[in-house]
Amino acid sequence: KANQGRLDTFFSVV
Amino acid sequence: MFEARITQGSVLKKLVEALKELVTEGNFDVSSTGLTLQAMDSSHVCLVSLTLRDDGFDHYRCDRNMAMGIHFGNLSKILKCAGNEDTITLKAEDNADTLTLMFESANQDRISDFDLKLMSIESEHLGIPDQDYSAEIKMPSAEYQRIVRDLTSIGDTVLISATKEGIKFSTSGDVGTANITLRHNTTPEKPEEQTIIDLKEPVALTFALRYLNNFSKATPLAPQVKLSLTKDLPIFVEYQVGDLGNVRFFLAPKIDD
Repeated sequence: KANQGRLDTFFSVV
Repeated sequence: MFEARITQGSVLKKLVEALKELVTEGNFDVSSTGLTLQAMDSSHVCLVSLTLRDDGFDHYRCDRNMAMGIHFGNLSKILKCAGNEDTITLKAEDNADTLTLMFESANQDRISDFDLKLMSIESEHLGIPDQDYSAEIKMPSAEYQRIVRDLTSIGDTVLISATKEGIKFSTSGDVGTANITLRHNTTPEKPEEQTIIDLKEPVALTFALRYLNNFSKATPLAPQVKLSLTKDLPIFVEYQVGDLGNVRFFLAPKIDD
């Protein structure tokens, strides 16, 4: 079963 | 002092209706170049990015950069008091703790003003790189809305696969399975009815339908929507709001264990 990714893991905080 | 006036006030009403269920609060960042908002949902799964350019307004003035913390449910309550044909003016003094919204009817015989209490919101700003996507699909926004709505009644997640055959949306659930394939179609005379698939390489990603369905609340804002996909990256869903700007949604994919 696939897990929901979080945006923080794809885009960095600026 | 900040002041922004838009004759077509219904656009603001539609924008807030498109956002308010995804993000409960966020900062309107205003500067001399316009108004922007970036806000994530509480679980940090999706992000809304709004850009309204200064020259898209009928009048725009901003002497000082400000972050105005908005509760979208409350802003929605106030905007519901504006008529669809009203001109809307947003106003705030520097460092104000309220945002004034003034509504003027088309024939100027009714003028109302509402003050919205502003909030102090600590928000993280994510850097979203400009990049080339493997697949970009422009399609009628009503078509996108129909697909995600129909699939939401069948399953919870959708596999979006873009190949040279077209773009396929697949889901499954207790009822059974569903597949909807859209093909490149530039036959309609009106550009807004066309489906244009720009494929650099095949890509397939899985997303939660609940969010994709929520993004389609922006349908009244634009006749077309653009979906951009790249392997292992969030989907990018964009609505152009006339000459005023755009509203963009990003949704993190489902990841295999």
